[in-house]
Amino acid sequence: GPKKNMHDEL
Amino acid sequence: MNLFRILGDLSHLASILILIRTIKATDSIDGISFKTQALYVIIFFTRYLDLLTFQHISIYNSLMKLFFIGSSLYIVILLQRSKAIQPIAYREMIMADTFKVQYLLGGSLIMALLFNYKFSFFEILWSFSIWLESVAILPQLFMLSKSGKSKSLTIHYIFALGIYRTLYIPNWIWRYFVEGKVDKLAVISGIVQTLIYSDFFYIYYKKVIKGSNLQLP
Repeated sequence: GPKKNMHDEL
Repeated sequence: MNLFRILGDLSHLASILILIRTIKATDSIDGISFKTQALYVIIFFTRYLDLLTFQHISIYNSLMKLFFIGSSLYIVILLQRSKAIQPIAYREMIMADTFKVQYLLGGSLIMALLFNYKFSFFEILWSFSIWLESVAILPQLFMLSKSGKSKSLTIHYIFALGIYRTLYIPNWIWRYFVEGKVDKLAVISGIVQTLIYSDFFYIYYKKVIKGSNLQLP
């Protein structure tokens, strides 16, 4: 599947 | 999501709303650094490019990103608009805004090329935005320290921003222990940024609170 976005902070 | 993170995001939101509200309510741009605000536009546009990839994390995350992009752009437009409405105030703002931002931009680009999670377009721009954010307030602080005057608008704005930065640190400590997650680049640049703010708080404390500049209503 597509790579999950690792930057979950703003 | 933990309490520190939510409160941090909310104080970030509050800082922007304070700035917009005061510009609109008082029709004044006095004491605001155009350069700092322009840097925030660059920061949010380069960091939130992931909106285009549609790998969205949550509705909260995407909405906040859109808010930060939109509001930073709106502030710069408000400041630009004052050029026609208040040409003297606009000129004073630009004249007082003497910090050399090219060093901040160049330094952040070098840091991003040296320190990133992956040598890719998105990751380098993300890292660039992280480093740039850590120093983006410097033109504003420089302007404030030069003028010596403590405009309540800029003080409230910088205070709210400083609280946001400070709250992200317990958020990272929480995430390290609870989620076992640590974002090294965000933590290092975040500490740099918090040190810059704490220097401001220290100077503010010495000058304004201990000095005679404090004027109570």
